[in-house]
Amino acid sequence: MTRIYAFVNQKGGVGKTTTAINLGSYLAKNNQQVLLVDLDAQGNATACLGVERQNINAGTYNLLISPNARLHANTMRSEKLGISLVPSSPALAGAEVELVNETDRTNRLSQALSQARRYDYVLIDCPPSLGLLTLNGLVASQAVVIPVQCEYLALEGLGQLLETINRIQAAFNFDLQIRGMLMTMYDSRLKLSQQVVDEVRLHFPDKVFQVVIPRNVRLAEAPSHGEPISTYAPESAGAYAYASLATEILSGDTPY
Amino acid sequence: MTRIYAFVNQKGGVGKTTTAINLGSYLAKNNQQVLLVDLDAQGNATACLGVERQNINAGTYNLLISPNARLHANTMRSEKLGISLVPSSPALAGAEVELVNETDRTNRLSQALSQARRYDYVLIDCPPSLGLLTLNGLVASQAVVIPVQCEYLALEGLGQLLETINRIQAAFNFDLQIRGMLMTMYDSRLKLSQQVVDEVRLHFPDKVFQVVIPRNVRLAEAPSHGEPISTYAPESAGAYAYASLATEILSGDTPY
Ligand SMILES: Nc1ncnc2c1ncn2[C@@H]1O[C@H](COP(=O)(O)OP(=O)(O)OP(=O)(O)O)[C@@H](O)[C@H]1O
Ligand SMILES: Nc1ncnc2c1ncn2[C@@H]1O[C@H](COP(=O)(O)OP(=O)(O)OP(=O)(O)O)[C@@H](O)[C@H]1O
Ligand SMILES: [Mg+2]
Ligand SMILES: [Mg+2]
Repeated sequence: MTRIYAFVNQKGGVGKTTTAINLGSYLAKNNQQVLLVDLDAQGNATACLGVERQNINAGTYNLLISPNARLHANTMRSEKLGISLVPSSPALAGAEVELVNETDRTNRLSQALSQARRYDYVLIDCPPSLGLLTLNGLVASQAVVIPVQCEYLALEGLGQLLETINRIQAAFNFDLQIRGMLMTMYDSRLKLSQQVVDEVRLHFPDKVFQVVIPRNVRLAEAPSHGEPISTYAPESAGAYAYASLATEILSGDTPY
Repeated sequence: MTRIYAFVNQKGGVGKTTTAINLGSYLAKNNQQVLLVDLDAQGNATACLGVERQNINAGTYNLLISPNARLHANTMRSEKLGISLVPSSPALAGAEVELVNETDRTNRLSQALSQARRYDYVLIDCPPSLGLLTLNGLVASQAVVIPVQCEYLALEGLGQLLETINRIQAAFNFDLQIRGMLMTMYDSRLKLSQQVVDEVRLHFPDKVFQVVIPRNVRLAEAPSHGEPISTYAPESAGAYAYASLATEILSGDTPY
């Protein structure tokens, strides 16, 4: 059975895209069939995989706007990375307004992903907002992964995010779970980092992944080379952390 | 005459809130009357000034939803910091949907700020998106300040942002200028930081502030104390950088 996870946090710059891309690449290295969906008009996940946004005609925008669009026809394949991608395009910026009067506007992505049975994992990279695009991601998913930057302001928004997830569960997607909160950009030289980790583990016991992703410049460099960390700098601290996250996820997702 | 600046970038976590708060506090130290408008449902600017979001009844949401709302009645004053604030509240998350069918939905903030003549500077902190709230911020402003994090992914979105600003100029706000791009979170130990600064100065000569804001943990700590850097750690590298930005802005804004 396909597991569909959304990477969500309305706080910006906390590591949603970095986590979706790099977790995806290590799940693929563990022989999982992985589909990445770039649901952000910024198109960062698409850029991280080296795809030129201007050349894209198909992709997430099509899936949302044309209910009969074929998933396969809107998916690109990277043999080198063993990952498939539904790319973002600049047109996605207009999708929220275009869908506003459609009755099934929250279900468009979930309908499209009903054709995703061939994949073991579908990873949806959401924009930093709680608007209609993120709502589509949450309705389409079985669970969410919440990257939490090890900084004070990232703590502020967690309550609001969890309230929103509760509302979505009640109104649209009864089974939506929290797969886990992932602490990101941990800097061992800063007291602040440890304080935030301690605070999150205190408030949300059992919900926080064991792995903590360190701040590691290789993770910030990899996007400019259009590669995930697993090929750009496989021996870096960032690579080891995301490889362990893939192991932690796989061992927790007991086979059906 | 009042100068109204919007702090905008749809890329998340680049320093919009940090810049609005800290620039505001140094403009106030230079005897300017400063009003901060928190246009982000996350309410980070409100939290940075130590205001508990749950206690807020008035604020930005009121200004947007009730066209006859009085600016003064929705403004809080911090004598200690010499700054006034229109706070965010959790209700702001619903404003975009509530305004969607209003014909003047893009002008609500601009109408409210017509009552802001007593201030020398109005600084609007925008959310990380290009939706109706940010659109209200851009329509209400004379100019934008664009924080650009010294990382590759932050470069990716600049083109899209400038296109959006051009569209806004043509359709809603003919006089909207770019006051400047501010390089943020510069880490002198990383080649990546300098590469990004060089790239931005190359593509946008004359548009980039001389001052570059360094990565400085004091800036990330200050929000948990509910104070700007000017009172939390006035001798830090982050404080000196924002103080120089205020000087650069004041010397460029020739008196009317
Ligand atoms: N562990 C890390 N160490 C160092 N840099 C990182 C790390 N994780 C992410 N980054 C960098 O930090 C920035 C923010 O990360 P990213 O873009 O993945 O966050 P995001 O939550 O997807 O942002 P947005 O809210 O804009 O979608 C990027 O420049 C990225 O390269
Ligand atoms: N120069 C700096 N040095 C160190 N930390 C910084 C600096 N500027 C901002 N920060 C921290 O980085 C994080 C992101 O900054 P901030 O929240 O101001 O960005 P933003 O663009 O307003 O984010 P959002 O897109 O979510 O609105 C915050 O935790 C902030 O405290
Ligand atoms: Mg992202
Ligand atoms: Mg902000």
